[in-house]
Amino acid sequence: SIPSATVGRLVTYLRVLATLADRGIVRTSSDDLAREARVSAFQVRKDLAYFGRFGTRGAGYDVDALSTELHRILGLERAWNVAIIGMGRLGSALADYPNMARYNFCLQAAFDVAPEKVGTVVAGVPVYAMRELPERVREHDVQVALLTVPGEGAQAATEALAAAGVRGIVNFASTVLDPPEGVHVEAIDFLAGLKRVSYALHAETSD
Amino acid sequence: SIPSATVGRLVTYLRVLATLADRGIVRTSSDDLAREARVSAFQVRKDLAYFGRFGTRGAGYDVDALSTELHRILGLERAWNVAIIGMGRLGSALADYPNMARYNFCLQAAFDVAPEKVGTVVAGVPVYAMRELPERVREHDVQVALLTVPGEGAQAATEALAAAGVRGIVNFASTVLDPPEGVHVEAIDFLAGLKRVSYALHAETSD
Ligand SMILES: NC(=O)c1ccc[n+]([C@@H]2O[C@H](COP(=O)([O-])OP(=O)(O)OC[C@H]3O[C@@H](n4cnc5c(N)ncnc54)[C@H](O)[C@@H]3O)[C@@H](O)[C@H]2O)c1
Ligand SMILES: NC(=O)c1ccc[n+]([C@@H]2O[C@H](COP(=O)([O-])OP(=O)(O)OC[C@H]3O[C@@H](n4cnc5c(N)ncnc54)[C@H](O)[C@@H]3O)[C@@H](O)[C@H]2O)c1
Repeated sequence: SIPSATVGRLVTYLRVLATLADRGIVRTSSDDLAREARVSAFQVRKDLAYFGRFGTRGAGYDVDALSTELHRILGLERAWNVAIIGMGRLGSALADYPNMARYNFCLQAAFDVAPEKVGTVVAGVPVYAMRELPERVREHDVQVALLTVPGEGAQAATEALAAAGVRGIVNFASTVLDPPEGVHVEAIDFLAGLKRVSYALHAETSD
Repeated sequence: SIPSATVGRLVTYLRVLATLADRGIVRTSSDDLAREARVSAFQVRKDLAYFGRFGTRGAGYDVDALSTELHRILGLERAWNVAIIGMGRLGSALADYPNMARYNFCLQAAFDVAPEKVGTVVAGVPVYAMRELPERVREHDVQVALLTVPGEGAQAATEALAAAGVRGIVNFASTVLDPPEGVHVEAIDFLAGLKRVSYALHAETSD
């Protein structure tokens, strides 16, 4: 399978291609992709060459064709059923996020412990009690969970998800998880963007 | 200044060091840092060698010393005054995020257009009207803004921020910004984590 750092870059190229398509741009170059992904144009060409010949020398890449190819390579052609664990502020902001469906991520269900949330529907998604996790994961064939519970509840929720058969978790809680065997976790940290901005401003003032 | 891809990796090393310190671990190796940052141990050593000698060959790195060094290199020793633009679900989740203060990001103010939010205090932060932006940015010496407005309002809000003197923006809205000259924007896309998880699950099933 593909080295993890390469996967991260392919995901960024895919995002760049989507914003180009939104603007009606049909061709792009390794320079365009490199700028957004913060790597060299050489690295872009090397990444893409790993999977075959996509562009034409000197004429760049077809935005649609390359995007379709990357969807295939990354396994995004299929639909993934997603659940949100912890339907609070962050969870409900994610439920409403317009790009979710665009990439075949189908939000099927949400889970919470607060009695006043259980049994409601938020952004079109039913909110179940955590104790219903095993049967609802089976019913909706959930493969991936977005974990948006407070830090102290994250590890226990992870173990409940693994026991229910969920194999992928995107962890928004501020604690590091120790996932059970066979469960793949990706941690999200919005602060990385803040730190990059502060570095850019810092570098400007100290030049 | 440092190449942007290197900045991204240093930010990840910093996050790893913080989680190690939280667990009381005092020494670490380039292998540990490499695993989290999804790069080779050689790349970690190369990145850190760029800035001087930190570790001792064979004995790894001191967690505290390296973390302090990285804070200095990335300009995180100083405090940054931050404002949230759009105090909705995502904005208020960010306002409450415990790690913000840990890295010297001081949340000073929030801005919104909804009359029922203006004049309130959320997570200890005063919510002002957007039309007060210039005077409140000066009053609180705001340098960085977290943009959590709906996509269609993001570009106009960016221009208002630039006119008020804000030089750094972390863009959470799902639209691509065209920032005025001299404004540094970092786009955040949580879907990248979802795509990496789906790739990991896809690669497992097709091996
Ligand atoms: N990764 C980031 O950059 C980032 C940014 C902001 C917030 N966060 C984190 O996201 C998480 C959620 O933040 P928020 O502002 O939405 O909080 P919130 O309090 O608004 O929402 C939390 C929700 O989880 C539910 N809950 C609590 N314990 C639970 C459990 N054991 N199982 C299921 N549901 C449970 C609560 O009832 C509530 O609905 C926090 O951990 C916060 O630190 C992360
Ligand atoms: N980047 C990501 O990964 C991610 C994830 C979830 C949501 N989002 C995005 O974040 C944004 C906010 O999402 P949300 O769920 O918090 O929405 P929300 O509707 O709950 O909050 C938006 C807030 O912005 C205010 N607002 C609207 N127009 C404004 C303007 N011109 N100036 C100032 N304030 C304004 C509204 O009054 C409201 O309080 C959306 O663009 C959404 O797509 C991004």
